[in-house]
This record gives sequence, structure tokens and C-alpha cells, in this order.
Amino acid sequence: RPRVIALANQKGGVGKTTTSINLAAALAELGKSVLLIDMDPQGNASTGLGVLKADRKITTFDVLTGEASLEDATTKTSVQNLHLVPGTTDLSSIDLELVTEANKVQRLRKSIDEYQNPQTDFILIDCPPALNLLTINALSAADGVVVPLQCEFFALEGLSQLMMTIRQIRQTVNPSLRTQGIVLTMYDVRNNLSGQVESDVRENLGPLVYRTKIPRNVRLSEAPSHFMSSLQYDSKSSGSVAYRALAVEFLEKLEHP
Amino acid sequence: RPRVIALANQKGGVGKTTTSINLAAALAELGKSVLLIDMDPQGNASTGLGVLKADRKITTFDVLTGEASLEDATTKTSVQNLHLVPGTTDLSSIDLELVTEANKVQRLRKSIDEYQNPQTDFILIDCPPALNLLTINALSAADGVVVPLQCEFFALEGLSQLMMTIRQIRQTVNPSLRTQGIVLTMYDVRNNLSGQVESDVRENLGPLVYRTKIPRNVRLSEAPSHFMSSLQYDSKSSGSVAYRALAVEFLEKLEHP
Ligand SMILES: Nc1ncnc2c1ncn2[C@@H]1O[C@H](COP(=O)(O)OP(=O)(O)OP(=O)(O)O)[C@@H](O)[C@H]1O
Ligand SMILES: Nc1ncnc2c1ncn2[C@@H]1O[C@H](COP(=O)(O)OP(=O)(O)OP(=O)(O)O)[C@@H](O)[C@H]1O
Ligand SMILES: [Mg+2]
Ligand SMILES: [Mg+2]
Repeated sequence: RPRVIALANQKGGVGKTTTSINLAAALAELGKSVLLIDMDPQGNASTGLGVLKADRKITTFDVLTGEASLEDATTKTSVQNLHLVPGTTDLSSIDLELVTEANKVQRLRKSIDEYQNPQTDFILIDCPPALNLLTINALSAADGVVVPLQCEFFALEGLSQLMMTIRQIRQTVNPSLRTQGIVLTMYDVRNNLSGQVESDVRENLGPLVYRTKIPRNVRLSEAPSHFMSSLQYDSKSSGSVAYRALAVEFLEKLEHP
Repeated sequence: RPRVIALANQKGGVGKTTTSINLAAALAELGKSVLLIDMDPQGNASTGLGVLKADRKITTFDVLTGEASLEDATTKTSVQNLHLVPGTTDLSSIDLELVTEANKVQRLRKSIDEYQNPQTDFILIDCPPALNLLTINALSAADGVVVPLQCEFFALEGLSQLMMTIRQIRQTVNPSLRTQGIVLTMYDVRNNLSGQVESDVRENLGPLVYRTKIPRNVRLSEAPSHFMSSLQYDSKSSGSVAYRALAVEFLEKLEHP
């Protein structure tokens, strides 16, 4: 069974999608077979990997409503070893769609349990900026959570709420759920705030925080407009180098928790 | 009746809260009486104005469930002429709370219609990063929407979806809803992306886009950790200057649409 990792944080704009795309691409570059599931109605991960609205025939919505299997919804991307289940704006009405269903928080888990593709090493899930049914489905299906944390005050404020939700999911529907790690994003050496947030988080959460920090790097925000991961768009940029280092550290930590 | 303005954009981290707090503070400085309603479960607007979790006795949740009036929930802030209805994490379960209620999208509108405070000039509503029941309530109650738009590719991708939702609300529950204006945020003169997004948006949406741009300015992201608006924290910073200019342009545009 592939290892399932959710990229989650209810704070908006902290780098969930950027980390999903580039960590997935870096793992694929290391020869891992990766499936990225786009659970966000905005569909940014799908666009960022070049799967545009017209190409999204079967989506995560169809998987959650039981209309399609994960295999049906899986599509190739321009990155070797990386496949995608595209997102869709329909996802924002999933609550209504599943209102009469029992066990609506385990729809994704059920689909992953039935997934018949033994070569897949990792399933990554890009979550929307909310602790809603979509994110709860992802956390219920995941083995681990990677939390992108922007080095800003508001982002820090929401962290305890997220950790609490992860604990609740572990105590109820998913006993094996672990916080895999916290990755500092948009780190800007020029501003004190980044340094303050870093020392605050390392002091309180210590080993949970990856050593690798993702710097603020404009190439990371340019890449999606070319429908590429940053690793393809500008391989030597500081952003690409950091995501490759994160992939190595992420794998190391899996081996030696 | 006060004029009601929603700060909305389902894309996360684009500056909704920062614009809510600082536009409200700038209008208050110009002598307008302003009420800010925090509709986000994260409660960032409440924290940013110094109303911490322990002080949030009656919240937006109580208003939406009909337990309290707007007057009951209104609390002072450290800014003269600016009052707040605090947010709470309970807001993320509002869907469940109102599942049996008819007319659940008009709960906020009903509360504002019953609001007995004729001195209030403006009600601003800070929305969460989703087109969910909370944002729909805000749009159903609002006269106008101010859309903070981060100068990034992913932020641009979501704009058409937001404009479509505003049109749908206007055609169904709120015929007087208008897009008041789009404000470019985190504008960085050093990077091409900001310039590209600006020319793209001004070309397609012309007069809807405010002339005033909010620059990327670290003082804006430091202010909330001191529980102050940027205008209080660093009055002469480029961010504060920009939000004062935005308030003047916002009022001008109201007078001469
Ligand atoms: N390290 C970085 N340096 C510079 N820009 C970045 C970096 N990481 C992300 N960005 C940009 O910042 C914006 C927010 O990032 P992203 O969309 O990945 O966050 P998110 O958490 O997925 O947002 P949402 O909450 O809306 O899903 C995007 O425009 C992205 O291109
Ligand atoms: N012009 C700016 N310059 C620098 N930093 C900014 C600016 N505007 C906002 N920020 C910072 O960027 C982050 C995102 O802004 P903010 O929280 O206001 O966005 P939001 O749209 O309300 O996010 P959410 O979608 O989570 O509600 C915050 O940490 C904020 O302090
Ligand atoms: Mg995202
Ligand atoms: Mg906000």
C-alpha cells in the first residue's frame, strides 16, 4: 500500500499547493512513483501541473461521490513518475452531495484502500484552506501530515487548532495518523519576522520541524503560470534546491523516525 | 442603514484580513463609524485588533444562530470609531448548526436589518478563504464587495470563479450586490509578476480596479503580533500610507461610482 501524506493547513496562502507540487516532483525525480490528489476546489495543483480545466474529465469529486475509482480519475502529468487526480470547483458542494451518506469522512480512505496500483510509492493530497469535509477526508485517509507553515504571525496563530484537529482524527477515525513534519515556507532572511517565527516553532515543536527551510523565491510563484513544477521551470533556483533537499530529508525521516 | 462591504476572495492568503483591519482603521481615522464583523473561523481580524480568545464572549457564531443580536456581540477595539464582532473557531461548524434551518444564507442579512445603531456608517465583513455558507451569508448581506487580489498567478486563476459567484448572489438573493472594487495587494516592484498581473487585471477589468496598490511591506505583517492595525503600529510605513489612500479612493468611488 502506498504511503499517504496530506499537505494541510487551514490558514490560507501558506504554500500547501506549492509544496504539494514540488515535493511530489522532487520525489518523482528520485525515482519514486507519486500520485498527487487535488482536494481543493480552486484546482491550483492541477493547473500548476498543466492539467487544465478542459482536461479534467474525471475528478476528485467523482471519486468522493463513488462515481469513479482512483484509477479512473488518475491522469498523467508532464513530470515522469508523477500522476494526478484533478480537482474541480464542484468540490465546494461536496457537503451537500454527501449530506445523506453515512461515513462521509471516510470516502477517500475507502477509495485509497481499493486502489489497485502496487507500484505507487506515495500518495500526496493537496488540501483546501479550511478544516472542512474535504480536509477531514484527507486526514482520515492519511498516514502522515506535512504542514507547510508560512513564517508569519497569523500562520502561527492557526497551528494549535490544526494540531488539535489532527489529534481528534487520530483518536476517532484514523489511529495511525501522525504529524510527519512541519516545513517553514516563504522564509525571508531579510526580515526579522521569519527568524522570530523559526525560533518560536523550533523551540516549541523541536524535532517535528524539518531542518530544510523553503526560501521566498519568485521563481516558485512564476512556475505555475508555465504549467510546470519549479524543478522543471528553473532547476537551479533556490526554491528548487530547497524542495529537493526537503524530499531527501522527508525520506530520511520516514526511514528513521 | 450603514453601508455593508464584504472583503471576499476564496483564494487563501491574499490579504483579506489585512485589508479588513487597515481599511476599517483608515475609515475610522477619517471620522467614519465602522463595525468590523469577523466571519472567519481563524479569527485573525479579531486577534489583529487585540480582541483575544478570552475576550470573545459573544461572537459571529451567536449572531448567525440567532442567539444574539449584532449589538450584543459588538465590542470595542483599541481604535477609536472602530468596533468588532469577534470570530470563533465554532464558525467552521455553522453548516451543521443550520442544517435544518430555512433561509440559512440570509441569517447575517436579517441580523444587519435588525441592527439598531444609526450612527454606524460602515459594516465591513472579513470572509474566510472559501465560497462556503459563511462567505455566502456575507455576500447576501452586503451592498458591495471589495476583492483583495494578490499579484500572483494562482490568485488570478480564482478571480473568475469569485466574480461568477457574486453574479449568482445578485441574481438570486441580493439584487443590490455590486463589486465595489478590486485592490492589488502585496505588490512588489522588484518582481515582474506583480507588473504582469497588474496590466492583465487593468486591461480586463479596467475601472473596477482601484488606482491605489498595496505594496509588500513587512510592517503590515508585523502589526498583528502587536495587536494593532498597521496605522497604529507604524503610521508612516508604505503599507499604512497605501491603506489611507485606499480609504480616500474607496469613499470617492462611493460618491461618484
Ligand atoms: N517559497 C515561496 N516563495 C515565493 N512565493 C511562494 C512561495 N511559496 C508559495 N509562493 C506563492 O505564494 C502564493 C501562495 O502559495 P500557495 O498557493 O502554494 O499556498 P496555499 O497554501 O496552497 O494557498 P491556499 O490556501 O489558497 O490553497 C502562490 O501564489 C505561490 O506561488
Ligand atoms: N501588503 C502586505 N505586505 C506584506 N505582508 C502582507 C501584506 N498583506 C498581508 N500580508 C501578510 O500576508 C499574510 C496573508 O495575509 P492575510 O492573512 O491578511 O490574508 P487573508 O486573505 O486574510 O488570508 P486567509 O485566506 O487565511 O484568510 C499575513 O501573514 C499578512 O500579515
Ligand atoms: Mg492551495
Ligand atoms: Mg483572513
